[in-house]
Amino acid sequence: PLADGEHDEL
Amino acid sequence: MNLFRFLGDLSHLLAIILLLLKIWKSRSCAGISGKSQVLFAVVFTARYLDLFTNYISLYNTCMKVVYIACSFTTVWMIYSKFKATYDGNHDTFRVEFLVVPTAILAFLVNHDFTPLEILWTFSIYLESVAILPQLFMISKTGEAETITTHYLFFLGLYRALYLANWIRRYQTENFYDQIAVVSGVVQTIFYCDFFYLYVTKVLKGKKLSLP
Repeated sequence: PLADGEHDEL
Repeated sequence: MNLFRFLGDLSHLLAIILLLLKIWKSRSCAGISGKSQVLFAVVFTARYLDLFTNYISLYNTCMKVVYIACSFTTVWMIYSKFKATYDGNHDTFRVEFLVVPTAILAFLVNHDFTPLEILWTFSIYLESVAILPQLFMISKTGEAETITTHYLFFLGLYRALYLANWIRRYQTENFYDQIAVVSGVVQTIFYCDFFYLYVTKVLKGKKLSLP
């Protein structure tokens, strides 16, 4: 579901 | 964000702060692998370059800044402030054996062939093996201070909790990141032997020493 190159975790 | 992820982040933060305080209070970094700490600083730097390109949340931004700041402070304490106490003779793991293969792998197996994405992938691969110089040092000296073992426990627990987070995310959001999951499993496996010693020795009040 995330856009390319996007990471929502640490 | 689910509970596992949050507890994982807290565990990670606790580990980092525990190490920082241990070195600061005892004014010594004996028994700590400077090489592992440099690798973690590289990991955070390579991964959190997205601070400049993507905004996720205030929580994410704050945690990233704190992780980077703590990590560089630790490296500075080991190689500058308390350099005299650094146990370089026992910190002999060849880091190029970790950095070179993970860098090559990041170029070969990634989500997207762009500089930031390759660096992110490299940081994930490198993190999974970055603790090896520390574990190697402990196996070489045959012992670790109890506070160092608490640090290692929370550092290992963090990725194990992330595994639970990824299972939860797959169930609830159908989200999974194969690179992170496989590396996270590898990373957690490296800690299993240590977890065993931690539970059977340290939690029973004994010092961690190897036969």
